[in-house]
Amino acid sequence: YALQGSRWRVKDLTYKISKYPRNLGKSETDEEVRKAFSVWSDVTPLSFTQKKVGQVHIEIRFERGEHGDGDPFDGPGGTLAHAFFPVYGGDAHFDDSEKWTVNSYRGTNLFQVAAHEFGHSLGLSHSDVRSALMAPFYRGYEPAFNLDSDDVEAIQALYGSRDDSEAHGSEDDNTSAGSGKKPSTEVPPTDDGEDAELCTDARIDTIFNSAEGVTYAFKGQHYWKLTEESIAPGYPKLISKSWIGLPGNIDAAFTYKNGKTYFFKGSQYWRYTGKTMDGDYPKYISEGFTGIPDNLDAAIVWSGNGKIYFFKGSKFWRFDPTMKPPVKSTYPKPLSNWEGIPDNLDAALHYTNGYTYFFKNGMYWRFNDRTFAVDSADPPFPRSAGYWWFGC
Amino acid sequence: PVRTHAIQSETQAMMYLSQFGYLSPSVRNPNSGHLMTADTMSRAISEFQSFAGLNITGHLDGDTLEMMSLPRCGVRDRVGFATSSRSKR
Repeated sequence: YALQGSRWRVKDLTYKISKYPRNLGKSETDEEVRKAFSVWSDVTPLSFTQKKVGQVHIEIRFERGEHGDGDPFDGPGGTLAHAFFPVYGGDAHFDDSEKWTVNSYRGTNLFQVAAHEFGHSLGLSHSDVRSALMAPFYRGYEPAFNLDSDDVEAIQALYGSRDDSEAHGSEDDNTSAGSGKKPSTEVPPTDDGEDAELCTDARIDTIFNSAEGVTYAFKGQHYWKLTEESIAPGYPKLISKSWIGLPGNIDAAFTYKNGKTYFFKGSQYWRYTGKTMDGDYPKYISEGFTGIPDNLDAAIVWSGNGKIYFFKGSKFWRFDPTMKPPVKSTYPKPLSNWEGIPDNLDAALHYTNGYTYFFKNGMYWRFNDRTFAVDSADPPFPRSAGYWWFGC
Repeated sequence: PVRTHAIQSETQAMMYLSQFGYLSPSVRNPNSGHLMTADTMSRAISEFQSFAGLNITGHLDGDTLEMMSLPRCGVRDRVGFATSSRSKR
């Protein structure tokens, strides 16, 4: 699944059908829309209440052709509907040129399409899981509709799950439109979801290359896989789902030449091979990385000498695992030795192109290993990490 | 599902890939004579095939054209289409 990056801050949402379809009755439309919302309220603490007049969170309209949002509908078939993510208002528009139907193999099933669109209204992007409701393609009427586990995980990543008592209470109201699944008992992420967004706030916790050469950015409970130009489709994802046992809000990370990836948070560190934890972790930084302080800002492996550099505040430490002690007595040294690099970094990365990148407050600096200074370039550094790294 | 919007030509496929975030939005601008390399088109097709769970061939094969012809949601599959200049990190 993929989260767009915004979500509603309230649990009780209202909606209004401002413009009904021409070929389907109002009461049938009301009922199908209600059932479509219940797909999501069955597995989250969200509630949806229809209003006939006044201000609402989600406005629903059946429109034809150009209808004022710059994204005209295209007649029967093709595009069936579209919806806006929470940050853009959450409204859902349906192409009134379609033959909207209820419980029929003819036409286009309103309930299924509405449930999909409301997924967008709540903050979900398209999923690449074919069986998911949030897959972008209409598969035809499915009389035994079931929400896919991918959809459940997605929406619960944003809003959490219903508690057990509520879940049992809802079973009485289960209809064929319901999910047919018990709400997940999995504990939702403890963050407030705000970190699932890189384009409004491009600050990151850490960034590192895997042993396979994939670059990952971590922020809060989520992570993104980076491509050459931006972020890969299908992200963010939960760190805890991929690196089992690893907490969120990581301070620093790097992959060493032995192929192991090390994550640092507070006074502890974790070691993984790929996404599998290497035995009994976490361990204390003071034991595994003697001489390196807790609560780090960033870490990199310098390709030239294979040594590990740790950054915190206005200082840096060089760690050489082959030496005893691994940190020389001349460390820490002032970060100002790295010409042009600011103190109190957020993250750092020795990238596959040989440059070293430093990140702070959504900006980044490219450090040239040969001149040992920040590169002069047009546009100059620091540059927006959102634009240049995350494709915003 | 009705397939009233069958994708049959490379131009239609380009428009589709642009509309849903696999190619630059400028492809859809009728005022821009958009040129792209075969590699760019192939990469976009591959990304669509990957997302749709098809065999990744990089070519507009029958399965790909059929998938593109399915009724679907109008929301883009990929957001933040990056221009090549962004690779100059």
